[in-house]
Amino acid sequence: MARKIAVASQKGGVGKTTTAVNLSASLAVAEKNTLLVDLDPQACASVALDFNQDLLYRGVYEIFMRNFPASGSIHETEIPNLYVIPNNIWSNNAEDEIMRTSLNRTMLARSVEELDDDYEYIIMDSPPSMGHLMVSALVAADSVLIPVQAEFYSYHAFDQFIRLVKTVRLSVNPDLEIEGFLLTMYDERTKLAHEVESDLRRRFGRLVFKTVIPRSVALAEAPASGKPAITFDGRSAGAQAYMRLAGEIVRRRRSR
Amino acid sequence: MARKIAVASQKGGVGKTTTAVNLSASLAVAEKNTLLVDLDPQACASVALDFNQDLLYRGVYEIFMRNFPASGSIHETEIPNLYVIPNNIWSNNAEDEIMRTSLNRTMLARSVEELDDDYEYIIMDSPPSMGHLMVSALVAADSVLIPVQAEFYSYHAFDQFIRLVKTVRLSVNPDLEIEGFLLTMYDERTKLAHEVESDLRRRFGRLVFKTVIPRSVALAEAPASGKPAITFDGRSAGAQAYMRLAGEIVRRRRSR
Ligand SMILES: Nc1ncnc2c1ncn2[C@@H]1O[C@H](COP(=O)(O)OP(=O)(O)OP(=O)(O)O)[C@@H](O)[C@H]1O
Ligand SMILES: Nc1ncnc2c1ncn2[C@@H]1O[C@H](COP(=O)(O)OP(=O)(O)OP(=O)(O)O)[C@@H](O)[C@H]1O
Ligand SMILES: [Mg+2]
Ligand SMILES: [Mg+2]
Repeated sequence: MARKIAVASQKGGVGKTTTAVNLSASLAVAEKNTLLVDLDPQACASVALDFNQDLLYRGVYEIFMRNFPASGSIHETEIPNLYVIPNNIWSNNAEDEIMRTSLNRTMLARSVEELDDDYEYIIMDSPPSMGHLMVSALVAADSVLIPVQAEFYSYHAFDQFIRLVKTVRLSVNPDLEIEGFLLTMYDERTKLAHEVESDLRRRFGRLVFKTVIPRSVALAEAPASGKPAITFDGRSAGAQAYMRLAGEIVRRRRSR
Repeated sequence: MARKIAVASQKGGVGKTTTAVNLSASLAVAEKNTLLVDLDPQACASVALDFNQDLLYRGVYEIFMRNFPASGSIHETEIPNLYVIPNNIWSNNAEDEIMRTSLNRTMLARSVEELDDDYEYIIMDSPPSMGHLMVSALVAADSVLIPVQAEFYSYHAFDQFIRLVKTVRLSVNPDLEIEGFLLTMYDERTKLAHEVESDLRRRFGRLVFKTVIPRSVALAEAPASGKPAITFDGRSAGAQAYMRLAGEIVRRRRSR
């Protein structure tokens, strides 16, 4: 039975893609069969794992617009145990189609259900908006992992996102849990980071991961190489932090 | 005749709000009558200028959903010559209404037209998505200012945004120009930043602003005080860079 985790926040640039890619890679390295689904038309997660946007391959487009089974869009990566459903909405000139049609928000949920026995974790990267694609991820997920950049705007936008999660829980996905809040791009030297952290832990206690992701150049440079940080520079602080996060998530699951 | 500039990019966290707020404040300090319109439901620009989200005031909601004239939603700020139309979509629980209705994308354009003689600059902050609110900004604008974070994902997502601008130009706003590309959160020490900058200047030449916005803690800390960087810490590198940017935009306009 796969644990389906949506990595989501409507605030932009808080580390959703960096988390989805590096958490998936870390789970795979820990020998958990993992599938990463890229629901963001920007296709940053796809590119980070070397899926060149100019090539045509099956992906998320076929699931949403052609109602094909998800299994037809799955691709291997260089990393054992890591598989990807890339985003190919732009390469199919379909962004308008997606925006216009009132997507059936349970479509993704139904198509990943058939993969439940093949994977231990299904990680979904979502775009920074309240649109159909993000809501589809929240409907399909067992839980949502919310990256929180330790800065003012990210913390301010946070309450809106919690309200959205509650609305999805009340309407379409009553079992949606919060996997946890993850502090990202944490810079020890700024007082802002410490203020956001202490406020977050005060309000949400154990829901905040012990693991904090530091600001680490390797995490910003790895995507250009088409590799996750663990294979680009395994000893970097960023890569090590995501390995710790994977460990924390696996341990929490065992004790549920 | 107001110059209407949309600050936009579908990539999240690249400095759209930081640019919209600090450029508007710098133009006002340079004695140009300036109106900032916050089209992002996250309302980060509104909060950065001390519009508390718990209070109810007229804003963008009345323009889009009640078709009221824009002049009824304009508020003064502490800074002379700087006015704001705040975002109040969330405080009206209207995010679903906005997502569901097929907003008339020319609504904003028609309502800001009546303000043409009152302001020299109208700056629009937009959300990180391809939805109605961002497209409305591109339809209403004379030009678009595109922040580019000097990092891999931001540079990769860039080509998609240029295609969107061209589509809007071909369909609804044939006069839409590119005001310029602005390098943001520039960290001298990383080779990634230098690589993105030299590639951007090679491809787009004069369209790339000479002014580069450095990574500056004052820009990240100012929003918590409800003030733009120029009044929060006027001597900071961030505040000075946005003053230079305002100067560059005013000079370019003169020489058109
Ligand atoms: N811990 C970190 N240290 C240094 N850089 C980071 C870190 N995490 C993310 N980044 C960089 O910060 C930028 C924003 O991160 P990312 O693109 O993952 O955020 P996002 O939430 O997915 O953005 P979007 O809202 O556009 O989807 C990227 O350039 C990324 O490489
Ligand atoms: N030059 C800078 N130096 C330091 N921090 C910066 C700078 N510019 C922006 N920031 C910080 O980086 C974060 C992202 O910036 P900002 O919120 O302005 O981006 P955005 O593009 O408006 O994001 P969104 O896509 O969510 O609308 C914020 O926390 C902001 O305070
Ligand atoms: Mg992303
Ligand atoms: Mg913003």
